Amino acid sequence: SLTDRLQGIFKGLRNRGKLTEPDVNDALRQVRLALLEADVNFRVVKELIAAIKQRAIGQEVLQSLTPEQHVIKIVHEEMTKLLGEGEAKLQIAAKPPTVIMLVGLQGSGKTTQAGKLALYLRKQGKRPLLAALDVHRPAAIKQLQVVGAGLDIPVFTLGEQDPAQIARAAVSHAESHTLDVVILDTAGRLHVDDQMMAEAKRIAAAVTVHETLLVVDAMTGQDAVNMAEAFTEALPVDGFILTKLDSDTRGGAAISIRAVTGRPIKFVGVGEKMDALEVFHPDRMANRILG
Amino acid sequence: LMSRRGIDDELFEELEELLVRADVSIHTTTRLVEELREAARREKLRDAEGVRAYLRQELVNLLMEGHRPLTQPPTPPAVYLFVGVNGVGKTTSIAKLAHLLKRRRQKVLLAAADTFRAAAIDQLEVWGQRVGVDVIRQKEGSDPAAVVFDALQAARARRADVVLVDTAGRLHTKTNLMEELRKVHRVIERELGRPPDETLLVLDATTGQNAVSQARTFKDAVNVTGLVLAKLDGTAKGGNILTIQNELKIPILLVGTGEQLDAIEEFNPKQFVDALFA
Ligand SMILES: Nc1nc2c(ncn2[C@@H]2O[C@H](COP(=O)(O)OP(=O)(O)OP(=O)(O)O)[C@@H](O)[C@H]2O)c(=O)[nH]1
Ligand SMILES: Nc1nc2c(ncn2[C@@H]2O[C@H](COP(=O)(O)OP(=O)(O)OP(=O)(O)O)[C@@H](O)[C@H]2O)c(=O)[nH]1
Ligand SMILES: [Mg+2]
Ligand SMILES: [Mg+2]
Repeated sequence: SLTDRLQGIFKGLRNRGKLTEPDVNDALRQVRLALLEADVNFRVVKELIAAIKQRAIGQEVLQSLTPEQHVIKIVHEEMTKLLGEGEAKLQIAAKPPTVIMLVGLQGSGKTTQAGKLALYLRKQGKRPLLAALDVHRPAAIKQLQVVGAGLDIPVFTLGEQDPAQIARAAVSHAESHTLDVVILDTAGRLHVDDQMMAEAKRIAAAVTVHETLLVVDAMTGQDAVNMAEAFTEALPVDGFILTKLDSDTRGGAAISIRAVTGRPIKFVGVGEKMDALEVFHPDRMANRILG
Repeated sequence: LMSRRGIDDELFEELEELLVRADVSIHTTTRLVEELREAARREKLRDAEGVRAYLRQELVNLLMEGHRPLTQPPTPPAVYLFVGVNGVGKTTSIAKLAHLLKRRRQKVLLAAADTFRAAAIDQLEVWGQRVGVDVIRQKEGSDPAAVVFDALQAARARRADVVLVDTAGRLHTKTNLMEELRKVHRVIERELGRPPDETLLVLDATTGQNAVSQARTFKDAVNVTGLVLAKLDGTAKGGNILTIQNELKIPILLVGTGEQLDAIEEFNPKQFVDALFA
């Protein structure tokens, strides 16, 4: 682990007496390696190391009896600062229904997270409606219907129609059935696919969306920054759901997407079952990324 | 102007950034850049362009190792088992490969051995219809090994040339799911009298360093013979396959470049390296 590596460095040094700036630079090299291995974006790592270095060459480290503890503490604090506060606040509409739109790359976990969100909101006393806006992927509508049936939560579909149409119809269906949250499950799309990004914009323009969540796979590598930036420029992304955190991926993409867009991670997916949705904890995430 | 640029630290830093941002591991990148500095001295490379060209050739050479077509067994059917973590593109890659092989006049059969995920069997059946190949399936929730057994019997009876086996996405860290996969692999081996002709690990090109961990664990569990790198039509470069090829000796055989049936190609090392440097 990083702590072990830093201990190794500082152990060799402490025998020589006073800690110097070059010693701290050695330590920072190890921190940089750990962050890159954890998939934190190359440029974000540069900024993070600069911020850590500023503090690490201060007296608190140079005069410490356990410098590795201090460096770890600084690294942890700087990372947690970047990850933001754990705030799962979803925008609730003044006049129902609240409309939540899920977007993201192919296979990131949108359809599964749609079900999980619906269950989460129902447990909070809401009456959710799932809406099937993926008219592209084979059996996508069926998949959402099976998810909804398993939860006994209604699924709205018009089959393979224009998704903007389906969104409008789903919202008016919710209004006439006093359902107070509509969760729009959309097709996976590439941020560089102009047609599909135009479709997403059309959906977002067709109804009032109160919460746009970008669903991101926690094992995403350096590309996380490109796609998060592109999605956030095209759509009013309010935050992220980071999925598949039940894997052993370090999840550095979490820092990258937050650092580059300023939007918060609101939820994390930790399994395939419908109850596998948790509120985001920045300090736990920092621990995980540090490894 | 660019090609007359000299060789300096800044050049090697730029190349390091290019590789890391392509998801080549920092460990592999550091090694490659060190060797490159060595080569620049030894070969007396004269400018930045020379260094770049040398690196590109090194990467192509690395990826050419183990470059080969899909394995064809002496007696049909060829059985290709598709494995990988959740959402990477297994089912879609199977549909595309089925389409490609059918166009080469092969008789293809699909085995719907993802009996777990919502509408997984439906998804493969829709693809089967579109491609024009049969899908062997059972009820949702049935034993995947039983579906595979059925599919191999059907393949013999119908004289199929190829069987493509779809399995459920599973995290390599879930030991019970990896054990289920081992069982599927064993059933194939027992019925065929040899292991599957390919055990293809499908990787998502957007995945970072976890891809190496996935490859390692799946290889230990079911002896992965090749990689399928899907979603290369995005902006991610898939550089982690360099480490997988180099350290685990697993060659990349196919790449997925979109969601349509024709969006699959045999892996081309030169094209891949060109895209890394684009
Ligand atoms: N282990 C794990 N698997 C997950 C999680 N969330 C989703 N999955 C799985 O990931 C795979 C893809 O999930 P989907 O919900 O179909 O993803 P999607 O974004 O809707 O996919 P497209 O609609 O094709 O873009 C499925 O096998 C899910 O069961 C999670 O938090 N953990
Ligand atoms: N752009 C692009 N999308 C792809 C590619 N391959 C697959 N996809 C998409 O990725 C999503 C997931 O594909 P699947 O084939 O369902 O993935 P899977 O591995 O079978 O998923 P699970 O069975 O849930 O684990 C779908 O939306 C596919 O259309 C590709 O090469 N390029
Ligand atoms: Mg979906
Ligand atoms: Mg599948």
